[in-house]
Amino acid sequence: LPADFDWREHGAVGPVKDQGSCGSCWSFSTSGALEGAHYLATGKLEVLSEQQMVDCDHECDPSESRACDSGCNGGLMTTAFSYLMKSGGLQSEKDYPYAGRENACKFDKSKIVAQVKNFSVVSANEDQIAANLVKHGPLAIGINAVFMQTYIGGVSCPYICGKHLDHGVLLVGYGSAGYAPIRFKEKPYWIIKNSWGENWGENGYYKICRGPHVQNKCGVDSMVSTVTAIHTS
Amino acid sequence: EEDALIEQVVGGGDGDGDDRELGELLDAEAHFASFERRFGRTYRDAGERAYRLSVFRDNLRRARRHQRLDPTAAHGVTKFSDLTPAEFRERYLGLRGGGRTSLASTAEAPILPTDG
Repeated sequence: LPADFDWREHGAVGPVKDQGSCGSCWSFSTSGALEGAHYLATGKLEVLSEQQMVDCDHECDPSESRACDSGCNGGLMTTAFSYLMKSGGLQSEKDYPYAGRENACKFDKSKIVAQVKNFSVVSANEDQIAANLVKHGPLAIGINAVFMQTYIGGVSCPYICGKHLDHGVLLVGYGSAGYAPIRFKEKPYWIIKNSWGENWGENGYYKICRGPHVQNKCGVDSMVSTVTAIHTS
Repeated sequence: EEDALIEQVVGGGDGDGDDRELGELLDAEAHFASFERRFGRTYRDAGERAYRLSVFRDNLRRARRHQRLDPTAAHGVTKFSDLTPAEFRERYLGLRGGGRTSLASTAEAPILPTDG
């Protein structure tokens, strides 16, 4: 495993987006993972649509039939991947732009840009997470966002943080150590792309500590999924 | 050395509490005015603004608490500083049914080699 790795340096990460006042983080995490997988399969970075999932994906979790993806009221990345496999794929942002609220479904199968080949969950082991990140591209992850409302920058490593997951984001890389503005402590960290615009955090990104002494900080290791895209010429 | 996990975060009971409270009020008003300019905030009327100022002041205290609990990051005023924690969760998160239980129906990724 490389000591540091960042998919942004390899062109596999699209621009930071803003979900606005809508609980659609799950669709941004899903589209970010598929953008990366599509890039690895085709060499092209396509900015994909979240609105298609907000409007059209009402897939339910097989193990929790009451838990279905529902636009601004929340969803899950793994059920979104399942929806994308059944619907045939995802349109581009350009063809199906984000509206920040749920509308009638306007999915156009003829305009599919990226297709899901398969997806799986990664065990809550930080080496396996890093290995799947390097091999399959950015990963869709859940996290507890309690410290993110006031986060400005640096490597977040709260003494105490809940493990209940309430936010979906995208894991794009990791660093071996980063200076924290206070107490100048070196902390290895995950690099996380958020969907709250570039004027939040570090240009839209969040860093949270990782490593043997702080495993699964804020639940960051406990809901990790990877997706593979169909190779199209 | 390990940081002290238990820190004194509540000030002493001495009489300077009122001055500090007054200082905090003035401080919050100044920060709030700059927050409104920076994020282009406008409120329906004076009542709504007064309420949002009180939420903002609470969030200044929360940011200070987060800074103590999370000293290797920087915490402070963000675009969400005029929202209560409940409003923030409701409007800007959106992960349903979290935790691994809802992943039970998804295939596990094969274990990858990580040495060498």
